[in-house]
Amino acid sequence: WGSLGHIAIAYIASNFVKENTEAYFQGLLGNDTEHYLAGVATWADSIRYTKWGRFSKNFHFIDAKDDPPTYCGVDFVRDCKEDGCVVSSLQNYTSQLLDSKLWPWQRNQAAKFVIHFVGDIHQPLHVENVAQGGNGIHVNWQGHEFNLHHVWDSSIAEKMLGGNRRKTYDNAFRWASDLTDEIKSGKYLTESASWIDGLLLDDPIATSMVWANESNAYVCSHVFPEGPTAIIGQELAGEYFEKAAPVIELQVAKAGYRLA
Amino acid sequence: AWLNLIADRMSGGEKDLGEL
Repeated sequence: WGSLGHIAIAYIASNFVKENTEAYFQGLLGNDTEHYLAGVATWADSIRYTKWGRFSKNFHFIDAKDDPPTYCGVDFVRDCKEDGCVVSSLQNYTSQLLDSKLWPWQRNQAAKFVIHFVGDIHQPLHVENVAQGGNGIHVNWQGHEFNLHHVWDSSIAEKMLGGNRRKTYDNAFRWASDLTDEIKSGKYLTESASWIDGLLLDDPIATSMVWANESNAYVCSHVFPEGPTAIIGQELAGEYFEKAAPVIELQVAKAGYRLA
Repeated sequence: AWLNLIADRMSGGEKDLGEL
């Protein structure tokens, strides 16, 4: 996701964590305000292209080698590269968070990675191999050329919300409040309980593979409904947007609730 | 729910999903 998605996910999580959890992570992250999760939600992206942070560049995705729209599915052994992927990273950084022998700075970084990667695994194109998660597919968006990955990361959500694009934190906060209401008493009320079924703290791979497979299924149904070649050069801000927007809302809501 | 589980484990508290 772009900043808007990551920050919204963090604010949704802030709305559902227990008091004890809030105090625990405020301590670990050194931030006593309501922005303690939102303020670090994009940190992993900010270090990704720096020299020292380069080790983490492959941690944001898993390249599912499936065949959309005919066949979707993620296989951990087949798809997670030797130097890591979003699923192995969630395992690694969750276990670092649970290891009280590590230095506080290590656990602080682990928290920032977990907060970010729970978000990324819910973006369908972070769980897809085709054209590097859609980065190599040129499409049109409101008459301008973009790559498909960027459209799913940012453009669709930004169009949904409208308003001033520069006010990312305000927009994310507002979006998070709306989605929190939908989870607590709106359209997600009944299904949200099942979003956290079968969470296993001692088996982060199994847990995040459920999330990855769910996310990847949207690659077949909504990202490439007619296959990857049919979308090249298409204008996506119309009918395609109308179908994709509810998926993005749902995935952001789920990511926030599951992160909490 | 993931952060709740982590905080519970580290605080020696209960392992259920609490308020969620």
